[in-house]
Amino acid sequence: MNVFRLTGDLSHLAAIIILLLKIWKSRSCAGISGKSQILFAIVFTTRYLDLLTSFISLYNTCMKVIYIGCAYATVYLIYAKFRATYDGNHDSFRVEFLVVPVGGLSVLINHDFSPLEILWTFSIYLESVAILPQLFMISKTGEAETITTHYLFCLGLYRALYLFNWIWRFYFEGFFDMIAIVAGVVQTVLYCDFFYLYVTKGWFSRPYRL
Amino acid sequence: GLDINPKDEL
Repeated sequence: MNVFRLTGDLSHLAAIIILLLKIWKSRSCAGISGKSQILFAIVFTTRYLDLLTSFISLYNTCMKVIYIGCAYATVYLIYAKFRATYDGNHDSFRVEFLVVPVGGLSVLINHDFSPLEILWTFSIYLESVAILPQLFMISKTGEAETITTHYLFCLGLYRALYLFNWIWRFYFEGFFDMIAIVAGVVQTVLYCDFFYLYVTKGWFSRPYRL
Repeated sequence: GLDINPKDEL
């Protein structure tokens, strides 16, 4: 464990909690892409199946359980409890254009052709594009609530910090996973436009406008 | 050599 990975995980946890609390407290999922949240639930489910097969550390296990629990709770709030506030018209990204190519790629390019490894690879590739429906929805509505921008900032920051974690681990531990690194770079690049606006627009004053 | 991924990351 290093400072980049720890702050990255905490940033990721913060994003997940921010979103869940925002929906729960405001009793509304307006402006939130349910499709992205479903994709994240799939990402965690396919990546954390090793919860059933291997124990790495209490921290690792706890975080995985929290991530999976919060992801499904968020999906439940959006599609069940507060479905009346779900803005389906603007959440119109065709996720099959993400899932099918990612599924195909994970079968073609992976470290090992075993079910668990292919599912892990699928989750790594899917996570790198899972935010697209949310960014697409914001571009369609033309704005985002301030709290949603903080959620996106923390979510984007987490994988950026992981990039530094991988540099650290390559230098100090000789650890190197090309699949995770390439997907992590793609994932972080997708946030660049948003990061620029988040930093330059000083959103604390008005809603995010493209 | 470079280790294979121990999958110890979240």
